[in-house]
Amino acid sequence: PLTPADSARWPVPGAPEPLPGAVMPESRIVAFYGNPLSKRMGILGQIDPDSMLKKLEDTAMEWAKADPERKVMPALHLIAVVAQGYPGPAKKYRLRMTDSLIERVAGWAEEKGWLLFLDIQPGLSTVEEEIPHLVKYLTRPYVHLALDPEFAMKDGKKPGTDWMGRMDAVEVNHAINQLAKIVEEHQLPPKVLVVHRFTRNMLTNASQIRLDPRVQVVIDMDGYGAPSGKKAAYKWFVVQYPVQYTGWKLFYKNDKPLMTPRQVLEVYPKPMYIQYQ
Amino acid sequence: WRPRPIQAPLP
Repeated sequence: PLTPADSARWPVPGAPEPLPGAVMPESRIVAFYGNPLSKRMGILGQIDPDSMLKKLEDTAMEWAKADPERKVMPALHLIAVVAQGYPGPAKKYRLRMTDSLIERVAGWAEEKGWLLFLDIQPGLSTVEEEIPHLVKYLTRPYVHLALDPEFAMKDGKKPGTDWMGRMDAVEVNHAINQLAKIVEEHQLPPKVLVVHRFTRNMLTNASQIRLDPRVQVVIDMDGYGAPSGKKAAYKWFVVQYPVQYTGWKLFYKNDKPLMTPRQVLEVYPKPMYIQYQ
Repeated sequence: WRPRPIQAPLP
């Protein structure tokens, strides 16, 4: 049985050992989520870039102090493909961010020595169709990937309606394979793949996700609300379906109260990826 | 690019 000391390596027996250059478990990732074009999608776009970068640095330090055993790798988590309420020219209900926007945020990460996550909300498009457009960024050592099943619409349902999207292990495995290929071809350190989850149905067949040592998979608990509800969601939708590492999302606006690093670190297993929206 | 993680100061 696993003990709290194993928490960082939680949970899966037989998961690949980290390769040299892997971010986790040596470092915990602390990410700011959002998009500079919107003040409503998360802290990344909510305040001016200088204050945001300073706030991320301060927040990362809080985490480093709360768990002195572990370094903290700050990250900018950009929604690079944004689900839309309108079909758009391709009728895919998603908007791809321009190169200049992605480069702007990449520049911040590059300058600081931090990570950049590119998040895909597919809308009516697919993971398979969107990844190729991000490859030119993913070949950089600091750029990683995230998938948002909530906005991966199935059966032609439109995002932003009562219908919740979902993703299957097949799509996650496709992303893992693409990332592994990029790591191999460009001799890069392992990539991190974050998959958001806050219900049972939004990620199907999680037990069939096939781990690869070149890709570290995080299932990120991204439910909001009171700490008790978040803990329950973590237990039922993340811990119940172990994949590799776990993540925990914190909402400045919708969490009441906002949990402190110390409080989050009381959950088992300890999340290795922390995101602030 | 070089990674620059943040570390807690020594006590």
